[in-house]
Amino acid sequence: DQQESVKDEL
Amino acid sequence: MNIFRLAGDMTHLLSILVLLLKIYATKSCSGISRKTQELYAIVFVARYLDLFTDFISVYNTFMKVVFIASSLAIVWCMRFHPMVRRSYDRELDTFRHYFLVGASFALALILHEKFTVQEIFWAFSIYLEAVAILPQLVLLQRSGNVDNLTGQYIFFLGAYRAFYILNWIYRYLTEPHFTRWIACVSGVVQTALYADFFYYYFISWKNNSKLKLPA
Repeated sequence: DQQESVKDEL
Repeated sequence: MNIFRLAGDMTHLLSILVLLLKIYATKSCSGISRKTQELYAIVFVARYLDLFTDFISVYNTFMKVVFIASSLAIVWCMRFHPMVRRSYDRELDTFRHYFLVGASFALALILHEKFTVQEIFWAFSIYLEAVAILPQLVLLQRSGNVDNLTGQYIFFLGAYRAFYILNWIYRYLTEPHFTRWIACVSGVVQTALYADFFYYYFISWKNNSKLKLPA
């Protein structure tokens, strides 16, 4: 299960 | 993107527009803490290092550039614009903000998602943003009365934080793997700092009177 590391918030 | 997140981003943008309007229209920055503005400039530059490495969306990139550019422009005006700089409340704006920078960076070295330069600067920016409003609140407390635009600026900043909390609750409930403890805990701390200000803001709004903070 890949952890979400993309910072999609500002 | 959910409605709370969008409302949060829009109130954040609105707060910056109100501040720019105040500075532009009155050629004055009285009541505004330059130290808080400098901290925000550091926050945005440190957080958006990923502008060069990750592309998320046109909206995301656009907002990042707007936040960096506007925060640098505000600091520039307060330091160098011949008329604006004269109205700066230097003697009231004495909070030792470098202390906040140091403490936030130390905390980021201890608490981060990954031990990489980008992740440490990201965590640093989150911690610093949480406390960056302190010099501004201290300045208001000292000066006592708050002009309308300054009051609205801080109101919108606080609203931005409140919407982000709703956004996290929404995401936590709707996305299976949404856990972002560093951002969420710091965000709650940051919003709590506004509680006192909000209280007096609503009192003055309800009584239709000028916003005044107790000494």
